Amino acid sequence: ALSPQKKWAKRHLSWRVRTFPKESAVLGRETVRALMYYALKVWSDITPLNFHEVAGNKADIQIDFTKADHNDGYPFDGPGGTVAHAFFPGERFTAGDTHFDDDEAWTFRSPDSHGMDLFAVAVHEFGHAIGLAHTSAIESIMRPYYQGPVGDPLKYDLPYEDKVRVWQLYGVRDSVSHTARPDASSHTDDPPVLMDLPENKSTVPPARDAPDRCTSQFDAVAQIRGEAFFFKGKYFWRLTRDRHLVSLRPTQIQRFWRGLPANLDSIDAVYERPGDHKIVFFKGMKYWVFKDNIVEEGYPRLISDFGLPIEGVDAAFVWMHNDKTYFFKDNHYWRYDDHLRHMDQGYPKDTSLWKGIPSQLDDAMRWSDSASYFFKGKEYWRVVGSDMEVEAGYPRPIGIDWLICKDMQSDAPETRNNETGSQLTGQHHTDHAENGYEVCSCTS
Amino acid sequence: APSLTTEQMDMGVDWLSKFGYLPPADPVTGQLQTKEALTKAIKAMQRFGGLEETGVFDQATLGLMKTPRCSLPDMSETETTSSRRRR
Repeated sequence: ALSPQKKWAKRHLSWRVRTFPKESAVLGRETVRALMYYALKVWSDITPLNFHEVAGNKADIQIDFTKADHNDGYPFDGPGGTVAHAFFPGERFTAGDTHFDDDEAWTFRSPDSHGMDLFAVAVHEFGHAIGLAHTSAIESIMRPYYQGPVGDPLKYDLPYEDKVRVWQLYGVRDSVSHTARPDASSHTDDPPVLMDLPENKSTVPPARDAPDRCTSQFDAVAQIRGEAFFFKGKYFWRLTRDRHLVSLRPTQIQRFWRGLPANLDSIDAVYERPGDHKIVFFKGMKYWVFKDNIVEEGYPRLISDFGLPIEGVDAAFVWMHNDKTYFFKDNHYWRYDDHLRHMDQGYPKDTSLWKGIPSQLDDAMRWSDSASYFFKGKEYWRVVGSDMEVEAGYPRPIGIDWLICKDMQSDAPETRNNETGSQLTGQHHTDHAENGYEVCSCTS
Repeated sequence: APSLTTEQMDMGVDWLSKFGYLPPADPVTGQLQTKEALTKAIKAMQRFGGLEETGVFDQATLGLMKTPRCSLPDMSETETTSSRRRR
């Protein structure tokens, strides 16, 4: 391999696709952006690096699709031959910049014979952009020669050889176990983010009956692919993995979750199934299973499949402590094993075993802080790790902590002092929505 | 190996220079690559590409040279010139 290259001193790097493939018949702009996002994520998942997409010309990693001689000393040569390159960190203006030959037939999820897999090449080039040089190691993604598609971007696992080399440059990301060998390591548990974000809110005028997030009592709440979804009536709000509300305006469930009956007026509970990351929706005695945001064939089915009574469920969530699925109805709860697909013996039990949790929950969910959250009315309760007792200082208001509501409405439960008598000190987000500002957050 | 055409030889030498295996021909003296340097460069490329190190432009080597690849060199300038300095 080349002598070790320079590396980035900073850990937060911005990126932007400045020019897109001109004639690509198969790759739209959104797909190109998504593939760049996932190719960068391959490296940020295992190192302390963080990538975020920006607009404008100041991005650290400017991505271009260009042809022939494009004035950087590395002219392309038409179809085949050289297909892409990237500049190492530290090389003045071009550091990190990545160029793809627009004379190539760039593809995504196509068999090898049909062109050049953009995701595979992008992972390689971004390896250069963060400082890795070519290597002769047969397994490595940093071999100079194109070796065909590398499979599903959502499941791609870097060869161990490349992990070690990039750890030598930047160290290991805290949450990564760097002792697991590739053969032993299961695929990263990091569930894939749902690819399509809801349509741009500004193109879909809010309907009259859209609920208000600060005064609502939610029907269902779930962590789906690392993001939080709050369902109310025919609508839902979405929060990114770092708890940023994607939009103040709710999105219609029907517009995003494809395949639910058109007359469905609300949801009872939702959870993401461990193992295959499919998403299960409950309403009354029926349930639907979604792969990503599209319902699978053969649904709805009856919840008796789980061994649950047909009265339906109030809440469903997967406890991170044992990866079991818990269903709640009134003041009973069941424990179900989604890996073996059967109800555990000795259930239902009384919800009082979960000390401090109210009965008749609206829903429950696990969150990436390894805690479990229980929702009822406008409040929520937090249970840490493997405890079965509510943490001190709860309940707290959902709106203030999750949905950027400044002051709860008059009819909301007043912000009580918690046990220590101190005034609630939750995160105070100033909500500009009322005075004409739009609060928005970047989600990629 | 079947005898190479001049064109194949030129393509091979250009390729080796482009990807860092051969220092570019000396622009002043126009000094061509020595046979020994060329053999050494071909062997380095074959080693990097996982091929048998024959030191000549055999079919497998010419085939790999035609494989789509990244534009960046496999050897840094320093490595190529240092090996020349060492010589």
